[in-house]
Amino acid sequence: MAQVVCIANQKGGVGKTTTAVNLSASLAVAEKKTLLIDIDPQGNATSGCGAQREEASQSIYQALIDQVPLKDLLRDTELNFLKIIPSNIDLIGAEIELVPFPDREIRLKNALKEIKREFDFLIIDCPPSLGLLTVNSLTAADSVLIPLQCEYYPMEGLSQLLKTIDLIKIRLNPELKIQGILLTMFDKRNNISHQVSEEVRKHFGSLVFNTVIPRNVRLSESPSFGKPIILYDAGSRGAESYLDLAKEILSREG
Amino acid sequence: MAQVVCIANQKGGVGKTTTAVNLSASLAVAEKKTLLIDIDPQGNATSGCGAQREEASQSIYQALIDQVPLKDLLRDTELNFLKIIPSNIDLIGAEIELVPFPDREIRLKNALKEIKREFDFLIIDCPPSLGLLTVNSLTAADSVLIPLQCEYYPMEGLSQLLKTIDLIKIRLNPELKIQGILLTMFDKRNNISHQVSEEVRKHFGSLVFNTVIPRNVRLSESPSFGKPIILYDAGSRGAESYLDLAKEILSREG
Ligand SMILES: Nc1ncnc2c1ncn2[C@@H]1O[C@H](COP(=O)(O)OP(=O)(O)OP(=O)(O)O)[C@@H](O)[C@H]1O
Ligand SMILES: Nc1ncnc2c1ncn2[C@@H]1O[C@H](COP(=O)(O)OP(=O)(O)OP(=O)(O)O)[C@@H](O)[C@H]1O
Ligand SMILES: [Mg+2]
Ligand SMILES: [Mg+2]
Repeated sequence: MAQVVCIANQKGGVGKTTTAVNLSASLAVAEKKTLLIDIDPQGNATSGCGAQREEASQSIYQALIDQVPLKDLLRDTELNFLKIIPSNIDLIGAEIELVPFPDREIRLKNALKEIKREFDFLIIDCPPSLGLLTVNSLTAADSVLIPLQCEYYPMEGLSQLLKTIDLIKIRLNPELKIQGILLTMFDKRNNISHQVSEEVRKHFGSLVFNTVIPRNVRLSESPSFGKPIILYDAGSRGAESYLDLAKEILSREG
Repeated sequence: MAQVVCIANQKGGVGKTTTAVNLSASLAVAEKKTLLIDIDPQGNATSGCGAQREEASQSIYQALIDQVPLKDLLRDTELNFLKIIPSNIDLIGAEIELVPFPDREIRLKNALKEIKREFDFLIIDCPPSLGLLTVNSLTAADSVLIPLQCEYYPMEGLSQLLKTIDLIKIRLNPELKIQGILLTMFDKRNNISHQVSEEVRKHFGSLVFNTVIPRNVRLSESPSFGKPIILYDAGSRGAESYLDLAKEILSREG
């Protein structure tokens, strides 16, 4: 049963792309058929997996605006069980171009229908905003995973994000559930990391993953080699923490 | 002569808000009349200065959409020479609401006209996107300051940002110049910080500020007290580096 998981948070730099790339790679290593969809115009998930954006003459943009079938946009990665649908620069204009379409919020959901069955997991990396690209992703998703950097400004934005998720549930996607809140860049030497972790667990309890992603320099190095952390440095704490996350998600599947 | 400086980078979490708040505060400490404008729906610069977003019944949204004069939106901060125009949640819808206006790209530029003369510096904090809010800011600005986190993904987005700035210069704001590229969260223990710094200085030479902002935990703590770093911990390396940045910008004024 295919699961569509949207990685979203309008706060910038909280680890959305790092989570999308490395969770996808960890699921692929566990031999789950995984599709990573990069709907962020920055295209970081595309390059983080080694796919080049320039070559991406066709991208998710063509599916959203020109309704090209997703199966024609699939590209291989270095991992057998991981495929990607890349992003490219055209997406920058997509938010404004989608406005006049009557079905502007459900174009991704409709595009996913014909391909969903071929995968166990479809992971969507979102841009840092609550615009139409993120709305399309939340509407197409079965669940949303919220990366939360252990700092003050990211905490501030959490209630707004949860309100937006509620609105999407009421108006566009009643099935949408919260897969979980993932604490990222946790630095045990900083008070603020401990404060944020305590406060989030107090307020959100079991919605918070047991797995915590530590601040780990290998995670910020691996994108420059176009490789998920599991292929760049499998023994690092960064790689282990994302394998743990994949295990935690798979164990919830039941 | 009033200078409008736009703090922009579509990559999330690179230090736009931290730079906007702490550069504004440092200029105010140097007794320059400074206005901080928060055009990011997240409203981090508003809370980073101690202003509460809930109270912000009126915000920059009213100026952009309802054309309320900016002088009616000014609010005081703890620093005598620093005023702020806050953001609030209404801004989330602004990007779509602005689309039908014929003057949609120049509404901020027009709003600033009647207030610009009262200040030495007007600093605009932008959201992590290249949508209409950032386009309005680039069009209203005399110069753009680009914070660049010393990591791989932020480097990737730089060429796209520079292309967008060129487009704005051609179509909307021929006077726009690049104030500079500011290296942020520099960690001398990480190779990647040194690599990024070398590469950026090689490509962009004197466009890169001499001042480098170090990774400093006091900078990520001060927003939770609603204070710029100069009021939270004036002796910290974070506070010193933003005072250095203000001095460098003032010395360029000539
Ligand atoms: N656990 C970690 N340890 C160290 N560095 C990290 C970690 N997670 C992410 N990073 C680095 O922090 C930066 C921000 O992460 P990332 O780009 O994944 O966030 P994002 O939420 O996708 O950003 P955006 O909002 O721009 O899409 C990147 O340079 C990344 O390499
Ligand atoms: N030099 C620094 N040292 C340590 N932490 C920093 C530094 N600069 C910023 N931070 C922290 O890093 C995070 C990202 O910074 P900030 O929110 O200013 O970036 P931004 O570009 O404004 O993000 P967004 O794209 O969401 O608007 C914040 O939690 C901030 O407190
Ligand atoms: Mg990202
Ligand atoms: Mg910001």
